[in-house]
Amino acid sequence: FSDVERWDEASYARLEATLISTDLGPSVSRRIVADVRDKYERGLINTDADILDSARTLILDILCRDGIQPIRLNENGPTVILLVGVNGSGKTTSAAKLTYHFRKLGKTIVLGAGDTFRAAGVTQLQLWGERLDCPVIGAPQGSDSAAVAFDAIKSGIQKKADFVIIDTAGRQHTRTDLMDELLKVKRICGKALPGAPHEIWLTVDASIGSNSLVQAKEFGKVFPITGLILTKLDGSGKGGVVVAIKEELGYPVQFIGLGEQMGDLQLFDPEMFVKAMF
Amino acid sequence: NLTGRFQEAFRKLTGKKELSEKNMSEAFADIRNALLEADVNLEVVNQFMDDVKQACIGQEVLKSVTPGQQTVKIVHDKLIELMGSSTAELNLGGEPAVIMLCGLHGSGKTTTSAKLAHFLQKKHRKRVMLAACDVYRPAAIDQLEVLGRELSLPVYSDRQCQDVPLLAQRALQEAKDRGRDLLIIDTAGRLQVDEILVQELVELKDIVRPHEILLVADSALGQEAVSVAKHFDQALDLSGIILTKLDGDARGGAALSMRQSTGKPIKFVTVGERIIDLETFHPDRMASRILG
Ligand SMILES: Nc1nc2c(ncn2[C@@H]2O[C@H](COP(=O)(O)OP(=O)(O)OP(=O)(O)O)[C@@H](O)[C@H]2O)c(=O)[nH]1
Ligand SMILES: Nc1nc2c(ncn2[C@@H]2O[C@H](COP(=O)(O)OP(=O)(O)OP(=O)(O)O)[C@@H](O)[C@H]2O)c(=O)[nH]1
Ligand SMILES: [Mg+2]
Ligand SMILES: [Mg+2]
Repeated sequence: FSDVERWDEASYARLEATLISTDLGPSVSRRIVADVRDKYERGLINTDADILDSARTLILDILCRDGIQPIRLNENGPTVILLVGVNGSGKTTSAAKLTYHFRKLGKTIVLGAGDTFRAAGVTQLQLWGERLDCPVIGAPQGSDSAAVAFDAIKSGIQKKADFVIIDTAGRQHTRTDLMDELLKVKRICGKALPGAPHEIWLTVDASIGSNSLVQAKEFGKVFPITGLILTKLDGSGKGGVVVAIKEELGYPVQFIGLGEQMGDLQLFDPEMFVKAMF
Repeated sequence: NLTGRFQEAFRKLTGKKELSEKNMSEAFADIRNALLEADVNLEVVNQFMDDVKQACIGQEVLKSVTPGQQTVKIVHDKLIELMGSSTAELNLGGEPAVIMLCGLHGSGKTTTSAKLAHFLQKKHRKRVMLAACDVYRPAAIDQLEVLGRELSLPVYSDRQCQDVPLLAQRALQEAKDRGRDLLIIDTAGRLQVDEILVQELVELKDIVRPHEILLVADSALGQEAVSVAKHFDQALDLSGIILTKLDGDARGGAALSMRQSTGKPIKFVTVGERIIDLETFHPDRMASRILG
């Protein structure tokens, strides 16, 4: 854009194309271009740098609205984090990364291998637990997922752990039976420890398009989602859909995944995210 | 849905003799928007809309349908035509035939290897062997072994071997020794822009000469679907694509993006987590889904 002398229809079309390419969605992209155009035509901004900055600022405003929400720490026992999301979105790997992240802050963790459905769902997290030297509560394939959550929390209480992170099986929100199962897992967490789970985070794969917004809406109908983990941001996907999710549903990104290793997790930084977007 | 929206836009066209660019600009904008909302890649949408305009302009307004219905039918037919046929066959002529699966992380490769094994065993009476060539992901080998046990199919694996092309070569030899007539190779997820890991697939291909190289892609992919398909295709010359997770409600515009940008056929889709949840691709169903 830097050689644009004055902004015309073609420049606005290019800006809209850039925004759409980040999976921001056509309607949010269109609206941002309209807002920026309005400022330009009213003489409030003049250069092409202004225009791009203005678009970035609009997006940043959405992401930072209502300030940064810190993790809701439990005063009376472990803080329980439940990880949910569609198949393959990065839940199990994120559970491992979160363990490493909190461990570096001096915290203790118990992991709940709640994916008792998929082949090697429990084994995968157990292997991570061995690498992290972190206890993992699991059960044989086919057993009740909610029971694993219950046992993991009880173990966390007994060990006086700072966090209990519960992994769940991937699922599509179109399966009402599986969404019911998730609600049951949440309820059983509350039975093990009143107030649990204190955080329910939805993993969102940065390569996926607008369906992530539908996922957030539908999972959010089962229970309040308190945050997102935007995974695979090391790939070519920009994850622009999280802007629409924040705007429509208010769910903030808490962490981003930048790779497959335990250290590849960062606290969400809205400014860095927007800079990397375009 | 799209037809309903067009009834509105096309009420204005009643009495017009022909479909012209001028009187259809609003309808075209609607179609363009529907495709973008379905996650079709922007450049693919622009190309498609040019083709649609060509097909629509100058057509006589038919008496029996509304111009809206007529345009949607043109768009629908064009989309089906682009999606390719539903008869894309697998080349299984080897001794053994080799199918290699590749794709991004979490797209469904490991579960699809098992589904494909089951499908081909039933349909073509193939004696399948699976090869666990994901040496990176924790429990990837375990995952395939569990699936192999469920299917009573042999799985070649070697937890001591980190050399993927060598592993695949040994799997192929094992398949020959055991009289298997089809080897399905599961590989690790990788970014299409990870040159080192893409090169690993190129070396795998050189060593085992697969008869089929199938990209396993999540049907919910966004704008990056073109980049994903093109990178894998340019490196490997794909023989086809398998779209996964169609039991979700993603509109699936990635199907059009990948098909249009590589010309490669979509051969199968998966519609759930059970072993039986693999079907041949239906271009007409996909077209309707994308148009919403
Ligand atoms: N490049 C990259 N890969 C990731 C990231 N997070 C997860 N993955 C990979 O994505 C794949 C799926 O990750 P999982 O953690 O198994 O995903 P999941 O949501 O638990 O999957 P299911 O339990 O089967 O639904 C694995 O290959 C991970 O290594 C990330 O941030 N970057
Ligand atoms: N609902 C649904 N889930 C699917 C489908 N195909 C695969 N899955 C699920 O998607 C998740 C990821 O599948 P995998 O087979 O582990 O994916 P992968 O490509 O091998 O993952 P990596 O090896 O980490 O790259 C698992 O939970 C599968 O059960 C499908 O068609 N529908
Ligand atoms: Mg998992
Ligand atoms: Mg796999």
